[in-house]
Amino acid sequence: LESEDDLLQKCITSAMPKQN
Amino acid sequence: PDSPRTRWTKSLLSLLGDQDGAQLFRTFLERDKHVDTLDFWFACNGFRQMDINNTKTLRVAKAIYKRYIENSSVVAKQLKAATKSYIRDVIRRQQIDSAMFDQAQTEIQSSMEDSAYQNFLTSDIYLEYI
Repeated sequence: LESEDDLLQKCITSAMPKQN
Repeated sequence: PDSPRTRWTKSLLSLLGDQDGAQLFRTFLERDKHVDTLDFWFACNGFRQMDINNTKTLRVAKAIYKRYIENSSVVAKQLKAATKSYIRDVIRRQQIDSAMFDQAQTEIQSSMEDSAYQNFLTSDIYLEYI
């Protein structure tokens, strides 16, 4: 089971802009 | 294509939608110990994209709440009391929805637009970059 911290980090990263 | 300066001075959202811009703004906020406001803003966007029926989504909602809202973090300090208690109630009842952080995100975004973004555009880190 992934930790809440890992899930949160993935959530943040998923929303960050990708290559311009 | 537009220069970074042209893209980033349009609006906070144009800055945050740009990979290099978001990264530089992050570095700027780290110096001020305000990077949590940016991470929270991205977390809200990421949360809105999650499948509300997936059990992970409730865990992420709880993680966002614990990390940024229930304590006296830099994010919590900038949110209205009513906004925080609304989110607390949603978490307690476990009745999450995709828009549950929208109001909080709007408040944080306004706060960034009024201060951190303006300060960024006159900061050494930005001026050196452009």
